[in-house]
Amino acid sequence: EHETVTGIAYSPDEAKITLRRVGDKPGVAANIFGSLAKASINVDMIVQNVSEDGNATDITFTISQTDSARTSEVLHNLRNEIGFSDLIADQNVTKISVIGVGMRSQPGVATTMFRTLGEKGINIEVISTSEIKVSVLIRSEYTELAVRALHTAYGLDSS
Amino acid sequence: EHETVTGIAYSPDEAKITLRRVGDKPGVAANIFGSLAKASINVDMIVQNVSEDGNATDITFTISQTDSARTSEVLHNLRNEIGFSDLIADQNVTKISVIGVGMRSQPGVATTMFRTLGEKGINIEVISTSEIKVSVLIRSEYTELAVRALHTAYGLDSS
Ligand SMILES: C[C@@H](O)[C@H](N)C(=O)O
Ligand SMILES: C[C@@H](O)[C@H](N)C(=O)O
Repeated sequence: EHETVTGIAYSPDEAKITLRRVGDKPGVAANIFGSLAKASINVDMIVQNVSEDGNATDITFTISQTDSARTSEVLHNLRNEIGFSDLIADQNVTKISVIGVGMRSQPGVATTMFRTLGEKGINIEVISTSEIKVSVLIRSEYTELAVRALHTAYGLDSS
Repeated sequence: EHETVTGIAYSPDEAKITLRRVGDKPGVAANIFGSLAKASINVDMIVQNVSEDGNATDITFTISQTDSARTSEVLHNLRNEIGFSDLIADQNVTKISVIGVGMRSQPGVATTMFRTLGEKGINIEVISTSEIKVSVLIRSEYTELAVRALHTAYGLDSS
């Protein structure tokens, strides 16, 4: 996997925002992220899973910690329109990414990341992937442990 | 945004698998994707959102439709170990991605995608993003409508 994985990136200065039970119908995501874009708030990762009941689902995204208060404000003003049940703002997360190439054809890369974190007792709270990046959110206190373990796991230790 | 977004990709031959209520504790993701890797099943996107109760959460991922039956089999054999409440296999999805560069600093790119789909009445079922790609899963029947509308929205129509 040396040739596949080129680096580990981490950003402890992100905050995560979870909107619980937003209406799962056309136009809701546009309304949420359109309002954030209008407020010049940069959004990094966005994760939405399948609705359980077909009516509502959760959306989680990350922003910089400095934008967290403003983000909550923008979204609370939208609450009647998009209808979420809760907004959870969480500053104590770190986004960790394994970066590489052609990872879709390398099923072991994501597994190695998950296994490495699991063996260190680090819980994976959010997952979002692409062919060149496997990103997770973990508690910030585990950042150093996670980054060191991942460097070792992917053979990136030696300079 | 012309310079930012370079193309629209879509893959209607994917199937999505959702595991409802897997144990949200270290090692579970490793077990799931380790077993799939061992069975040589290539996984494309993986999405996991924050657990609501701290005990369990859902994991959704996509694979090729031809691997769907085998995937269900592998995971059902793991059921006691990882403890999901339901496995939902869904062949009628298409993954649509807006591809570009430096999209984190372009809050409008994801918004344009969501707004374009919303205006066509297309529901966004799953979202997973990175700085170079905004990916969603929609019902396959909307594929052509979505792809055409997105090409127009990002000014990619003229050859
Ligand atoms: C929840 C949100 O993504 C909604 N399904 C939409 O299409 O906008
Ligand atoms: C659900 C799964 O991601 C679990 N939290 C783990 O760390 O493996």
